[in-house]
Amino acid sequence: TLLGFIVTDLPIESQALSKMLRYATDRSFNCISVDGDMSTNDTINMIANGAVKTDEITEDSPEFLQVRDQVTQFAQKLAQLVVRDGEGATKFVTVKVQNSSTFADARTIAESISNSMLVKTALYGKDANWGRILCAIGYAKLETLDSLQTDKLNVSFIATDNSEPRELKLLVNGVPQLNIDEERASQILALPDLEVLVDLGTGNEEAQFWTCDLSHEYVTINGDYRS
Amino acid sequence: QSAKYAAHVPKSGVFPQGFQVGSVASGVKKNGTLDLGILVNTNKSYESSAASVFTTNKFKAAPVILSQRVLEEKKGKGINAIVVNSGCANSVTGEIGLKDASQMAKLIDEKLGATSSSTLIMSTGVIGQRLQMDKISKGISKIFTDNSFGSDFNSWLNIAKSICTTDTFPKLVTSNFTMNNGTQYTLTGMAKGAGMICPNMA
Repeated sequence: TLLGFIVTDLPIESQALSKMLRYATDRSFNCISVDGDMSTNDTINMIANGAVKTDEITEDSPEFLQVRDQVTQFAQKLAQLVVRDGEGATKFVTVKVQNSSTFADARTIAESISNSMLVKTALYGKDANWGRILCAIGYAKLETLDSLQTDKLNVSFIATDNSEPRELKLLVNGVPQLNIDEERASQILALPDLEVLVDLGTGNEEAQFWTCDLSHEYVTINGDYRS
Repeated sequence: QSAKYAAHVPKSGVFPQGFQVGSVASGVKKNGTLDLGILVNTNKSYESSAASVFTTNKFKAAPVILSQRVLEEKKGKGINAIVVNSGCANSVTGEIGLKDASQMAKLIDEKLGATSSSTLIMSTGVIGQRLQMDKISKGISKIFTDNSFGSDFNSWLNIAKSICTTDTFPKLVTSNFTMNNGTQYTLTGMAKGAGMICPNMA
């Protein structure tokens, strides 16, 4: 279950606060996956108590978008901590889908990869199994295929420790890179933080999901929760 | 686990004005750790605003249903407390669960002297078990009677601990921001979650 709250001392009108929280949630807490399961209790509350003396922020205030974006970045930090503490997790993985024709499609594809048990076990096993990533992209529940054209698709692993080469290309314009540097792939997959980059090449929208690997420990924890 | 704790749990922080938090080990959790927390808004110069996003799971737990009702009734205004408990999710507990959740909120509203519902509720833990209301009630009373509320770092860290289940570290984030008009403000957030995590809240 995900529970949380965010509080602030700004005065924010209730409808504006609701819009801010929804926007932030759609780009943070709704973009994380540990195991693909949705709880009956997931809740994020936000309270603004107005203890700071300033004009109330409404949707028309010049500060509205700035505060909304600050709340979003803040919510992302909090949401990412949940993934870092995923049951049995040894890796924190950012799945970034860019150059999509719509935000919704980018998000759907990122979610599909993030929820794939086979992708997650491969990440745990440090196996550069890009075929599973492609498979998860292929069954993503897109309403149309406008965003997904196989000859424009690029998939890479990205190192997050400043080592070079930072990007290891797995698929370039739909063509698998058969001579992948397996040693470099193993180095990247051994990192506790890494990124899977998917470039759809069909537009300008992007979305990110944050996920983790799936380890033996996850089964140990959840085979004995209720008792 | 200790490495994760060291890497992700802050050692100090600045917190927003006008909020106080308290927590207690009520005994719902078998291991005697913190499992009940209350946040209250103490600022009276402005009627607070509140908003929430909730699970879209068809089976919504009692605290979710109750909190939705409170927010609708109050139109997102005048919400001055949040109560959280861990160890029991009060989920799939039917009318009795709703009654228990309502009682939790009512106990706090009474302590705060609220004339209408002003408390949101969150519960986490095992599904399909009834809340041990004797322990929860005593715990709520204890926080108020002992005046366990504080606005210091440890009080905030403890409330973040009080909603942990299989979490290996409490999740507490706090930051100061400056708006373009020069006004400074603070955001503080806490979260819990380690498993059953793929929210789609609305």
